[in-house]
Amino acid sequence: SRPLGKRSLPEMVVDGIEVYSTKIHCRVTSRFAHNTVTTRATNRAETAKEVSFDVELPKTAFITNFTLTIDGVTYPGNIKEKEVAQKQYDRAVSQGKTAGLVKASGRKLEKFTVSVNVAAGSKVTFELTYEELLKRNKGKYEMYLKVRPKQLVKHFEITADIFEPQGISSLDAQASFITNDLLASALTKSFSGKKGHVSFKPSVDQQRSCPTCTDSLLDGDFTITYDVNRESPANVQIVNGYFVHFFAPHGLPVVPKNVVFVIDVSGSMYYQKLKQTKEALLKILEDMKENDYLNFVLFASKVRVWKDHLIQATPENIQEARAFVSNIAAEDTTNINGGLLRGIEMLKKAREEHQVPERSTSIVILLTDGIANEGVSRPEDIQANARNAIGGKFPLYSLGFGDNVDYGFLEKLALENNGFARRIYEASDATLQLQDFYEEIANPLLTGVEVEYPQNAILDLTQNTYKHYYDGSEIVVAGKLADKDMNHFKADVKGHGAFNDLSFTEELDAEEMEKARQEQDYIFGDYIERLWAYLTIEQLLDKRKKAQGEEKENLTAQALELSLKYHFVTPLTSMVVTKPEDNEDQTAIADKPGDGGWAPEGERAGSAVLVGYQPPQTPYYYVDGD
Amino acid sequence: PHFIIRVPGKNDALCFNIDEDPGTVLRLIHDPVTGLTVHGEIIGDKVASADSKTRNTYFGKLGIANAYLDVRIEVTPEKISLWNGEAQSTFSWLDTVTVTQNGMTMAINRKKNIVLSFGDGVTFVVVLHQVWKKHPVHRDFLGFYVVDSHRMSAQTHGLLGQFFHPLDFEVSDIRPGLDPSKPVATMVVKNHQLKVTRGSQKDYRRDASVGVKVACWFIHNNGEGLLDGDLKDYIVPALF
Repeated sequence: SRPLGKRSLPEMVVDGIEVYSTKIHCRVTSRFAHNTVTTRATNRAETAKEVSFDVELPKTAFITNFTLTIDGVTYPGNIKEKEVAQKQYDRAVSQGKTAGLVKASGRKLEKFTVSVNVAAGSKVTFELTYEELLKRNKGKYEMYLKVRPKQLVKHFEITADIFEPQGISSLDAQASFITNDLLASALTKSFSGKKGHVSFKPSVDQQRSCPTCTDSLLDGDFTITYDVNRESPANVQIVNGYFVHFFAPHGLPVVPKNVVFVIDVSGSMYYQKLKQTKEALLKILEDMKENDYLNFVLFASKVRVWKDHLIQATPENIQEARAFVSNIAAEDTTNINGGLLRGIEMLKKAREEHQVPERSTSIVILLTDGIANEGVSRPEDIQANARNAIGGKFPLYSLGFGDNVDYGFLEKLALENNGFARRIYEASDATLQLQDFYEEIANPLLTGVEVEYPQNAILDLTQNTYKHYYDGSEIVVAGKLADKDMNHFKADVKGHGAFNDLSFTEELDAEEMEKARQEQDYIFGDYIERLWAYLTIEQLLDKRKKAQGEEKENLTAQALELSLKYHFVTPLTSMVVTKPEDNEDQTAIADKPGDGGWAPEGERAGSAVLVGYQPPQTPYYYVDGD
Repeated sequence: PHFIIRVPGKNDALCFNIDEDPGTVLRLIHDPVTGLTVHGEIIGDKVASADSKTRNTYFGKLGIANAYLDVRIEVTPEKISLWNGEAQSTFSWLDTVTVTQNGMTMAINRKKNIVLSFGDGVTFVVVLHQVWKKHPVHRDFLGFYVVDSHRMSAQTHGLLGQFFHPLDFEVSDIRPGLDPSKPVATMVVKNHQLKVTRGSQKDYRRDASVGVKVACWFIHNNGEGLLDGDLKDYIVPALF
């Protein structure tokens, strides 16, 4: 008699390797997502083979663990300071050995790739864990997963368990590659009270791109979106001496905006980029509210303006603005400094001369595709000029268009002025990307938001002042309680609304705190501490981008200490997995790039080893955490 | 709903009920000088009683407007809406929030009350009375209190507003009533002679569930004789 064993279909073995299981399990507690990707494979060939493991994870996520299990023996990952890890990595790479790293991959993702040699008949398990704080945008939290198995997988599964103490108000899951048939049978989603669940489990036949095909149709985006109940504008959760305070009021009128669009119309914007910009501006103009004010500053070698001062967005003025936008043409060189300062001055003058409503907020939106080469062109000088001219009075948002933009410069420019930077990818949906960005900031409900806690009660607070609170977003503040056993918690949030000043108070008494403690049995207990650490590191890294000298060193040291303590792969750390008896051959590194460099979307795993740690052949390929 | 009128000069209080159909909107306060108007909409129990003597009515919606500030506030047991002109802000009774703007402060105290002050003038307190959600008969309702009413103008009128001016009354011939704990008497007020009953009503400003007893002279028949004019004079078509 023959022993019973699992039989593999030949079509599921590609180049000798059978990937028999890929599972993505997401656990979300209070917006903090803990995701584990596990792939199990067997080398069915008669010789040793290389097995690859690719995961695309959100840029906002930090890897927290990576383990490799070969024939039942597990090799865990160790977080090390980047420089220490790099020596090991360099040694492996210089010998042509296996090494893995994370690199930018498209708009929202970065890619983790690692390959190991597996002996004939051996089994290998890869397990990657990453964590991120889901951010609320336009009224939804979004968890984004990239699904791209290289072959048919016997057990393919995505599951998400969501626990939200405020209660879940909506939950949805969408897959870009899914057909209606697959949707009906392989995807389930449900929520009730505080718990939500999503499961996507296609059978092997459902994975086939056609009934007789052996390649997979699973290739695309899998997105889970949800929101929580908001009976009250704020929610505070306290676990093990750490707290998190979510604040997202709604039902408030929109604060009028004074917007100056500072637009690059230099030669490089010619045709497609300018066409997309104009389309987006025309749509944005449609969405402007009548009590908003606006103007356009166009810069090439010279700076010119639509109007000498800000104009109210009346239907007549919007009509005129549309005509102006339609006739924008590209020309000449790039004078970012000139355009920016003209826009900033215009906003300041409008406020000083009471041309705009007293209760309104001012915003500069800079859109450029290139590097300054006219007028003041040193990035540091432009940044200093903008910083001094704005003086912290209003935010500046930078939109970097295309591949050749100096994104690091634009990001610093925005961060120094209480804004943020976005890349606009020059694809067919660039117009939508621009509109999406505008919609995010189009509806400020509060300005000058300050979150206050009783003095001496709180330690190590994350950012607690914000220039704006936008409709559909959420302010998150976390910290440590001075007294772990305190039984009363109070927080005040102050802000300026469209017509009035508002002061929200959130209080938790002993009874509510005890109720929260009881819920900890269900959730993973230290999530608030990790959420606090994640948020602190993220904000330290942002501050570090705009800091210099000793301040930068201090920020780096603090971020590094927390990254090591909480096992986060950040731009300052790397994770090293070493097989003890053969450490030269089996070194794998999980690393995190920043967005300072540019990796074209076409770059894939094959070039992963080439970039980041070896001197780049051209700056074009350079991707690194710094 | 029941009304309690404190009469400081007499160190006593008057009270009366208004029994109107649910949906009726009453003018409680109107001050043409300060521009303040308060209207209240009546609600009944979940199960309506056909007999007007046994049915309970309450205020289920209050509309407070200040014409000069172009501000309107609508309060229901579910939510609080504030309009500045056409722009609306909505708050929940689960909020603890203070809204301040030129000439007005509104403080919502989570699940308890709203304190609404207009400049250095009058203060209104709206109290939330919550009952058990699954109560077969009763429903949540609102209480309305006026503090520093003397700061409103002499031209203030309305079911409550008419009592913001000095009021005099005389009570005589106090005698036992049908209920021994509730003596009856004869009251002379606003040139009317009325039969009144001694009783008590509750002030819920401090605690919406317990309340403080306020002894008062109860005027029967929808305050007939105490109120200026006819009850119909106080019925208005809408909250604003």
